[in-house]
This record gives sequence, C-alpha cells and structure tokens, in this order.
Amino acid sequence: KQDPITKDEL
Amino acid sequence: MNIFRFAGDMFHLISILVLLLKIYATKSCSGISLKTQELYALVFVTRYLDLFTDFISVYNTVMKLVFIGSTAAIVWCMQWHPVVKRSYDRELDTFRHYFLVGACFVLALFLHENFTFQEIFWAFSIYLEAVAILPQLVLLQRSGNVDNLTGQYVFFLGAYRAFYILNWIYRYFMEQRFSRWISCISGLVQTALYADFFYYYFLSWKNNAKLHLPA
Repeated sequence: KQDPITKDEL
Repeated sequence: MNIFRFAGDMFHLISILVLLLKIYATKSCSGISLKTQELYALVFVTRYLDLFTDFISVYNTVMKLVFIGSTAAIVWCMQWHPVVKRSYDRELDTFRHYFLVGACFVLALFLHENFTFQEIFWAFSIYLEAVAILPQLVLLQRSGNVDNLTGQYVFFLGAYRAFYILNWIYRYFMEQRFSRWISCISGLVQTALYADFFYYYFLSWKNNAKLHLPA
C-alpha cells in the first residue's frame, strides 16, 4: 500500500 | 532522506548562494530578474507557514529559514542597496508577475488537498514556484547575453528540480510513498520550463562559447 509523502520536503 | 532529495536541496541552496555571491562580489545585479526573486520570496513565505505549526527536523527548519532569509536578502539588495540597485535592468524586467500571482491563487482556491488556510497557501506556493522562473527566462532572452553566474543560477535551479523528480521516483519504489499529484504535475511543468534553457546551456558548454539565447 502506498502512502502520500507527508510535507517533509522543501 | 535519500541522496536525490539531498542533492536537490543542495542544488537549490547553491543556486541561491551563487546569486548572492554574484551580487556581493560584483556589486551588480544585472541580468537578474527582481520579479522572479519576489515570486520566490512569496513562494517560501507561503509554503513555510508550517514553521509555526509543525516541527519536522532541525535540517528542515534551518533550510526553510535559510531559503526565506537569503531570498529576502537578494530582494532587499536589488531594491534598496545604494550601489547594487543601479545595475538592475528595470526596463528589461517588465514581465507582469502579478498576473502569475493572481492566476496561481485562483487555481489554489479550486485545486487543493483540503479547504484550510495552510493547504490553500501550500498549493498556491507549489503552483507559483512552477512558473516563478518565467520573468528570469524572459529577461535572459531579452538581454541576449547571459553572464556565467546568472547562467549557472538557472542551471542549478533546473538541477534541483530534476533531482526532486528522481527523489519522488525513488520514494515511490523504496518507501512506498507517492508524491501528491499537485506537486507532481507542477514539478513536471516547472522542469519542462527549464528544458529549453538547458538545451542552449549545453550547446554553449559543448562549444565552449558564451551562453547566448536566441531572440
């Protein structure tokens, strides 16, 4: 199952 | 954090430092679009609203503050520094960037993850970042000749985007995580905007000639 990337990117 | 993401962040940081260095060393901002810098300042301020609400890591917080601070410094120098501001190509930098801001905000009002203050501004910042380079590309095209540092600035920004896409592909397969479609589409649009510039940058590098964009 794929989860969305949480907003840990810049 | 994977190597692609880190490389992307470093290219982003280097691109901003290259600009600051150029302004500091030559006391000139000729060839740099103030409008693009203003848009980036707006992008960072609206995207990093979570500085007040969420803590992710020291790295994250420090990088966010550095991006906001360094971009603000560039905008300040171009507008207020008594020597630097004289070299600003005001008559060439005429892209109507307020339209971009308006269009991106309307888009964010319709296309977002959740209808909350932070989510709308987050989506707005993603859309605006995708097109923020346009005034700079138009300025480069108008002035024809591109000095080395300004060319490298755009090159590093393009490299940052390219590595972020590799980072999403890596995370998709290795961390079973997918990037939100808002980021993906905007990221692809943004990278595509650099493709044309990269082509001429590569040609000038191959021929060991000064970068010259066709009119």
